[in-house]
Amino acid sequence: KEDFVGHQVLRISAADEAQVQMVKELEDLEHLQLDFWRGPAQPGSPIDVRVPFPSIQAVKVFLEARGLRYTIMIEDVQSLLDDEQEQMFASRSR
Amino acid sequence: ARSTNTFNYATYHTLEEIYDFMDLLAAEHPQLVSKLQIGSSYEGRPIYVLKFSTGGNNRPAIWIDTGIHSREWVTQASGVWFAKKIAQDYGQDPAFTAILDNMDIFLEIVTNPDGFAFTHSKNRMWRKTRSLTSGSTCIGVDPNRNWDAGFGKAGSSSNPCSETYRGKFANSEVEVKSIVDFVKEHGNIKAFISIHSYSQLLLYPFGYKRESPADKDELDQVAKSAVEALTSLYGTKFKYGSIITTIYQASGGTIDWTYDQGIKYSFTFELRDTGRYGFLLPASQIIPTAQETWLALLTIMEHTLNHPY
Repeated sequence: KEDFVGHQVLRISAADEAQVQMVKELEDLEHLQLDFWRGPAQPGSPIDVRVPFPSIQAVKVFLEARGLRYTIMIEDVQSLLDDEQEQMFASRSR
Repeated sequence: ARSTNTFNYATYHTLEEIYDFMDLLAAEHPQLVSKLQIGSSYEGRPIYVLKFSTGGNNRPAIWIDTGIHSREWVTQASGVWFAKKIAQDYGQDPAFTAILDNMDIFLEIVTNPDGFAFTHSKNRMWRKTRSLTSGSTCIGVDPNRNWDAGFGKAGSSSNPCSETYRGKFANSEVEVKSIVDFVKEHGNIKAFISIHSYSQLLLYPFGYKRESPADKDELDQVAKSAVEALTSLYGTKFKYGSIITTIYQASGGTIDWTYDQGIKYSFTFELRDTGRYGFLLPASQIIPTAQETWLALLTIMEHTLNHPY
């Protein structure tokens, strides 16, 4: 089973069309293995991207170097998945 | 569960549990509910649609599907809740009873069974189908880019490793082709609603081109009313509009094809995450999400009933 320990989901705020394009550049960097949960669309619409642990540093440097604001929406994806599994298991045993 | 009354709607379920639920519901309501198999998935799993009908022959119908993107678990869970709601409200709620007295409802809860099974067994983040692409080690096609509507235009990817890979040709995915064949065979579907998550949107065509649909004003008005109904329950904020103007260009999409087939009331929902969970929406939000979405669905279904075409 694929595990997502250390994966984070960043919520990026693109202020204008130029910044949306910058995020699209990021999307093309296949080696980072990014998973866009909400793709770059209109300025002002949140852009959510799951970043594997090995790529986190590079992505944050990329964003900060270009003045792209972001917050960490999910600190560790695997811990949410563990909660979800626990909840399913608990309800099933009930 | 021994009955759909003891089934737990406030938790996520496996494919087998959802398929068992369908059998339970059909057995409890033999006059109203039947389970149709419209095809088999790439890996050979049955593709089921629940039919809700109070009689007649090939009545005008409403189609609702959930789970075409397998990781969007709140949609399949909402689909289960909708199925129970339909069965228990018929004969109880006058407005809804009027709909089912005149129209059939088709509900496909697990539209991408291979992908859904994979999210439970191997990778919770899986979105696409599980078909193999010759010449690539990457697996799966985005089933919402594989329809024959603007197929191959900007707004999808030709890269098999991309999450929005369109596939080698339109309807290459059997999960898509099964619906296409069903819709063409039925020929009397009047509303088609495909449910995704997340980002709180109610969308209508088009996604692959900027041109507005001929019925834009009416679709916009219906979407506005449906969003108002949805928001009235828990205050969940939704935006509405055409796909391309509200989010981005997306080609080969489901409701562009259904609209081009003449199904005027073609809508896509993007259900909630109002907070910071994305696809990992806690199970505690399943029922509130389904309840608020149901109010929007009722609005669309009533409009469809009252505006025959």
